[in-house]
Amino acid sequence: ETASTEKDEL
Amino acid sequence: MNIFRLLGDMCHLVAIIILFLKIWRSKSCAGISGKSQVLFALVFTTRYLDLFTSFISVYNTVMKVVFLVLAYATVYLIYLRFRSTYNSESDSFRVEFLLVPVAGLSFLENYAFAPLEILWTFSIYLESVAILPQLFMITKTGEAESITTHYLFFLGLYRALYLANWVWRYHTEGFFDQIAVVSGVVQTIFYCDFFYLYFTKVLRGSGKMTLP
Repeated sequence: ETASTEKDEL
Repeated sequence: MNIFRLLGDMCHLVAIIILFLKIWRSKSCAGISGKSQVLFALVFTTRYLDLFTSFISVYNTVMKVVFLVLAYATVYLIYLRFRSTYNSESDSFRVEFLLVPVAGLSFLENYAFAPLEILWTFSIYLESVAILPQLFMITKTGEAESITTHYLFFLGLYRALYLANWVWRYHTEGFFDQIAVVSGVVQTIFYCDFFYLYFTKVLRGSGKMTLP
């Protein structure tokens, strides 16, 4: 899975 | 940003404002689980630490600040300002049964073993169970004021819209955040029973929701 480093969600 | 996520954020904001105004105007937090509100404040605190480390957008920053301020203001109203109206005996859910597994899991299942990442993971797992004390309190008292049910409706709808947002993002940009999606599904499932009662009882104009 894409490691969600860019956390652009609230 | 897509319409599902924007609508989801608006539902989340509406839910938090509904609850805050209900307590503030009625000067009472009867029927409200203070424990759930503390858990939500903890969710925002552990998730929004990146306020100080990374700037995403004005919208992102403003919403994070608004959520944090309203969450702590609601906890303040419940435990300080109107504490005499707080039903602590009905708010008896053992939150340690949520915090310990959630904390343990966030150390075991995360994207990176780094402080901010583990705290973010903790906030995602915690959010999926944070409403349980409130739902438990309603089953215990057997009823909920209609304004409280509207609060729960928008709160449940927000994460359901986020599920649509993740489907959209997967198909348009290949984005897939497994931890957030799995937790979001669990979180939304917890609301299913409530949604059923909400649509069959409250929207029929019966005002209060009384559990069978």
